[in-house]
Amino acid sequence: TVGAVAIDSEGNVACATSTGGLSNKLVGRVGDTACIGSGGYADNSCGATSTTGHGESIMKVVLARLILYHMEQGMPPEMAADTALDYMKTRVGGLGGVIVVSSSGEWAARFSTKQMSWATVKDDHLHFGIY
Amino acid sequence: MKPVIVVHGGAGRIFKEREEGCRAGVVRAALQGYSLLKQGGSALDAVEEAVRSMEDDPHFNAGCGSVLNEKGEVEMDAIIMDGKSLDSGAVSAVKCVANPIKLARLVMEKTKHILLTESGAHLFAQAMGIPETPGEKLITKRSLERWKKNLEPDSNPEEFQKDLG
Repeated sequence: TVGAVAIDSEGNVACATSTGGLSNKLVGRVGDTACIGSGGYADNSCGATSTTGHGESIMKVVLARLILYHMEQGMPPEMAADTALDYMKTRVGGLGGVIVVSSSGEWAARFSTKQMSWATVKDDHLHFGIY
Repeated sequence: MKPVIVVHGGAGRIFKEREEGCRAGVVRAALQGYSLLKQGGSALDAVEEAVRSMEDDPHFNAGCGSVLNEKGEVEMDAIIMDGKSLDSGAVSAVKCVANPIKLARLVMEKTKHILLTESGAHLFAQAMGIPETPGEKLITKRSLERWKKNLEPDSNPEEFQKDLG
């Protein structure tokens, strides 16, 4: 799965996610990516998220929207992402990763899996990682 | 507002030999998206461009490089969302499209719907003039090998993917 979130100079946020799904999946199986609120969500009033991981678990907790809910309650993006990923792991045993950008330009890349490749650019500074 | 972009290339296992390719791919995608933002482009354009870049990169499980279903075919899903209007577009189980994210954006902008699937998405792609990409062109040697390995009698694809997200 691949994904992106961004905020532009006018303060508009957006998200995009795309995937080939699970290896050897049943024909017709659709995971979280295409489901609004699970594979991604964007709202200028709060921020934008894109998810990756075990799709059925992500759909059960509606992960992307859950992160924005935590941010609406006052959590910064990193804490909101970790809280939502912890909930998914505890509640349904699912692992995954998320990227987040808030409507004020704060960002986070968090994951409960062993790895997730990610990169970000802010103020012309590039950051990236895998572990 | 200063523009910001964040991208991910998936939370699956990344073996050592693929690390550099994945790292380079996410960096390229982030820089391409950020370049659009710096030129005054919209967040929507930036995320579409970043995802398109990774769909075209065989290191990632999307577009070219997608994993295969039980029949050995590529079936892809994609979504895009605009935080200004809450408009969203998505496609699922699409097969012969090089960039599902572009098709998802067309669903958002050219229809009153949010999600088109399988044959309906295929018809819509044709109506929008999206060129058909033969499924074989989206299949990489790595995804074919993974698919074959998962079909072996002693394989356990679910166990293999258990801790990978």
